[in-house]
Amino acid sequence: DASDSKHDEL
Amino acid sequence: MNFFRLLGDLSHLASIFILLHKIQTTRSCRGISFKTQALYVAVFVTRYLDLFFRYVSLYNSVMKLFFIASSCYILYLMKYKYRPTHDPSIDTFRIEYLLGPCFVLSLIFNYKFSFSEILWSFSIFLEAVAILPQLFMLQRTGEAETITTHYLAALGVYRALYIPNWIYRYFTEGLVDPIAVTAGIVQTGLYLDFFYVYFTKVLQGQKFELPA
Repeated sequence: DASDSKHDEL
Repeated sequence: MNFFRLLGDLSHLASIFILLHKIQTTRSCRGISFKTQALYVAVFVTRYLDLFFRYVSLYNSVMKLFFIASSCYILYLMKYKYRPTHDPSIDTFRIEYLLGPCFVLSLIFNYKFSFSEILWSFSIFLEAVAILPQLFMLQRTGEAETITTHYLAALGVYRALYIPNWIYRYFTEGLVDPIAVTAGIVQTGLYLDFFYVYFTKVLQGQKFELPA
């Protein structure tokens, strides 16, 4: 789910 | 984590060490755009705010802290320690033309209309164009020290490697991050001219010189 994006990249 | 992303991150790390090495061995920040470096501080600070409320991994946190700390340190070196070696008269790109549109874009394109998500989007868009003052400066002077070109190449390779990383993640995890991918492709595209000269000249042992 995009609204819950984790942003695990730098 | 996959091979491409790890290699990309290592390339990013390498670029910072090359830049620090350049500044410290030549005792000069000649040829380096202060504006680009300042934009990177803005990029890292706005993106890595999530250090305070989201834990991904030790790797992730350590890298984030390193990128914030090293970018601030580089700014310090340029602003104070090696200030006389920085020539603002050739570092003339108007960064408000980058900051404004990136801010507007982040209000339109984000994954959630919240403070942290808008800042995250802003940082992604800003990173994509943060190199422009540096490339503009290069264009103006028409030449660069070899070590500076290694720095730029490592920085460009870092973003280029994120592209196969996204392709890999799409196939293995079904994951797509349209904001990061779009901005990342633009960002990598900005390096194409530079890469052309880097690969055809610098890596052949010639000086980085743009045709007059």
